[in-house]
Amino acid sequence: LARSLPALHGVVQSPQFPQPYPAALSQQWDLSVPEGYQLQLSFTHLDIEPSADCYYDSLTVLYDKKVLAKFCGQENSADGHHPGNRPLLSPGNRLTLVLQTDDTNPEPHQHLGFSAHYQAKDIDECSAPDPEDGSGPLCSQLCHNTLGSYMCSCRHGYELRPDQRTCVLSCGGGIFDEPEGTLSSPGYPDPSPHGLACQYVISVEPGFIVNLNFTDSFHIEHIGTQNGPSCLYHWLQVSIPDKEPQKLCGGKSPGLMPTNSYTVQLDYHTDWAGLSQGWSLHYTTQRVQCASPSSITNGRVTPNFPQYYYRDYIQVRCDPGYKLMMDGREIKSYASMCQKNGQWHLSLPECHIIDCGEPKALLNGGVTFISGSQNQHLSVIQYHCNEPFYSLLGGATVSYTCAADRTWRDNLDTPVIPSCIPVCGQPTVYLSGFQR
Amino acid sequence: IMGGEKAPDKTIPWQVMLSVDGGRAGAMVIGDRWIMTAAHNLVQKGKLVLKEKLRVFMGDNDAEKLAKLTPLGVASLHPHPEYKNPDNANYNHDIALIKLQQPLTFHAAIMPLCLPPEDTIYKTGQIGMVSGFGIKEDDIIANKLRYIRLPVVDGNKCQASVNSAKAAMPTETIPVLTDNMFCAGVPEGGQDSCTGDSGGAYVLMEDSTKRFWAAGIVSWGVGCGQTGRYGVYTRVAKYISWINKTMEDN
Repeated sequence: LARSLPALHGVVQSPQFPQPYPAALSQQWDLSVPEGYQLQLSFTHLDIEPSADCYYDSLTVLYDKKVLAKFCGQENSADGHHPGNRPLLSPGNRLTLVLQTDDTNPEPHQHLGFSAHYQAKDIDECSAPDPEDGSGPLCSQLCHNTLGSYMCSCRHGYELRPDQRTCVLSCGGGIFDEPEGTLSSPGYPDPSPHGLACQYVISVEPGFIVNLNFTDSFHIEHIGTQNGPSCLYHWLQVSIPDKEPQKLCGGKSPGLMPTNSYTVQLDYHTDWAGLSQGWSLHYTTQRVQCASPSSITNGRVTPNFPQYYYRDYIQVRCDPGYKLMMDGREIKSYASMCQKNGQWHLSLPECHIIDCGEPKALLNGGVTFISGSQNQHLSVIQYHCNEPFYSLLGGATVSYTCAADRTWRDNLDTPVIPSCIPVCGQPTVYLSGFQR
Repeated sequence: IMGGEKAPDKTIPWQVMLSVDGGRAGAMVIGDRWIMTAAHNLVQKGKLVLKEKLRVFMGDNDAEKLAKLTPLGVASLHPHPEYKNPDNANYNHDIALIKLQQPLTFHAAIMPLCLPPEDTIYKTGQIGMVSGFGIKEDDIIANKLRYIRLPVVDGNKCQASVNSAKAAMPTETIPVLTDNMFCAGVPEGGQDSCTGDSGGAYVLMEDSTKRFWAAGIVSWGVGCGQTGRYGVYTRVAKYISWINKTMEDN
C-alpha cells in the first residue's frame, strides 16, 4: 500500500454515520491525493453538537498541522461553524481531519456526525505566480499544464535546456554528412547565448577528408595569459580522431583548418557569464590523396594526373618488348585503386624485358647470336645451315629478331624458321686429271 | 666400270652400293630419305624383292668397308609401276625408288645428286660420268669405287648398235631400245659400265653451276665395253613427275 498511488477521490465519514457518533471520541483521518493535485473536500452532511468555537465537539481540518477550519453545528444553526455547501480546497495534496467529542451527546436530539467526499483537483502550475525566490518563471517560454503536472517548451529556434524549464537558442547541432556545409554558433552573428553545450559532428564517407574554413568573424571569449589566450570559460573544441582535441577561443579566426579526417566533432561551450560574438565556418571535403606512383622503368602509369585521389584508378603498361611482373610472376594486366586510407590497393608492378626463349633448332643447321643476350627483346640471331652440304632456301642468311610478341621474326615479320635444303650435285672434292 | 679409274674419296658422294641376295648393284642418293636405282635391281623374276633382303650402304669408296657397315634401314620399295621385264628383254621404265627408314645427314661422303627438269634434252657428245662397284675391265668385281667419263651417244647410232647386235646374235633376245632410254659410250669399246654397276648414276654437269645431275641410271647393255656397243641408261628426265609424285605420296 505504501507504494501504491493515493486514490483520486474517496469518502470520509464519522464513526457509525448515519448513526450518532459516539461520545468521548478523538479520531483522525489523513487524506491524500497524488502529487501535482490539490485535495478538495466537500461535505454532504455535517451535524456536530454546536457550541461556541465548537468547544465541546468539533471536526478540525488541518494542512501541515495548520488549522484550516474547525466545524460543528448544523446547517443554519445559531451556534457553531458549519461549512455549508462550499468545498474546502487544500493548499497541497494532503489534508487531515480530526473529530473530537466530549463525554456527552445530548438527548433526545442526537447528532449524526459528518460525511464528506474528497477528490483530487488538478493544480494549474502554469497559472501560479512566479516564485518569490527570484528563480524566475516556472517555464522560461511556454508552460503547458497537464493532469497532475506541467511541462515547458520553447519557441522555434530554441531548445529546452536539461533543466527542462529554461530555453536556449538552438545549437543547430547534429550530424553533418553532406560533402560541404556551413556551421555557426547559435544566433550567429548575434552573440552566443550563455550556458551553451552545443555539439556538431561532421561525418562524411570514409575516403574523404574534411577541411574547416572559419570566417574572419571569429570571437570566443578568452582569458589572456602570458602564453596566449586561455579558453577557460568559452571554447570551441575541435576533436579529430587519434589527435589531441584542440580548444579554440580568442578573436583571431583559425582560417583554413585541414583535418585529414573524415569525421570531426565540434563542441561549443559557453558558461553563464562573459561574451562571445560567435563564429561561423564553411566546411568542404576532398577525396583522400594517394601518393603519386613512382615512375616505371620501361613502362608508364596511366592516366597521368598531378595528384591521385580516393577511387582513382591507375594502370601500368609496359613498353613494347616488356612484360608486367608482380611478386615474381607475370601478370596480364595491372590496375590499382586509391583506397580510402590513402594507400594504393596494389603495389606497383615492374616491367621486365621479355624473352623469346631459345630459338628453335634448325635441322642440319644452327643459330648464331648476332646481338643482344639471353634471347631478350630485340636480340638478333641468324640461322645458318651446315654448309656446304646444306643451304638455306635462296642461299641468303636469315636474321631473326626477338619481337614484342615473344617470337623470333625475320625481316618480313614471319615467325617461321627457315629450312636447310640439301646441296645436290656438288661434291666437296672434284675429279681432276691433267693427263690428256 | 670398264676402262675407268678409281674414284678418290668424296668425289662421288651420291654413290650407293646395294646388295640384293648377294648380288651387287648401284644406286644414287637423291634426297635425305630417298635413293634411286634401276627397277631390275628390285624386281627379280617378276617379283619385288623383300625389303629386308635389300641392304643399302653408302659413305665410302671401299666396298669391303661398306659391307661391314650396318645397312641403312629400308622403309619401302617403289619400282616404276610400268616396269615389266619377265624375260629380261624389256627394260623400259627401269627406274625405282627406295625410301629409307631414317633421314640421312649429308656430309662430304654422302651427298645427293640433283635431278633435271622434266624432259631435259641430253646433248649428244656431252660427256657424262658413270660410277660403280661393278665388274672392271679384267672381269673382276671392283673393290674400290670406279668411274669412267663417257659421252652421250646419238639415239640413232645407239639404235643401229642394238640392231647390229640383234643381227649378230639372232638366237639372243636383245632388249628393246625405247625413248625412255639413252646410250653412252665410245664406239671403239673398252670403256663402259658393266654388271654390278646397274642402278648407279650416269651424271652430267651443268656448266653454269658446276653441279652434277642425274641424267641416267645404269640399265643394260650388250656385253660390256665391246666395240660398237654402248651402255644403255634409263632417261631420268622422263621420270621427274613420277619421282616427285612417288616421294610426295610416300
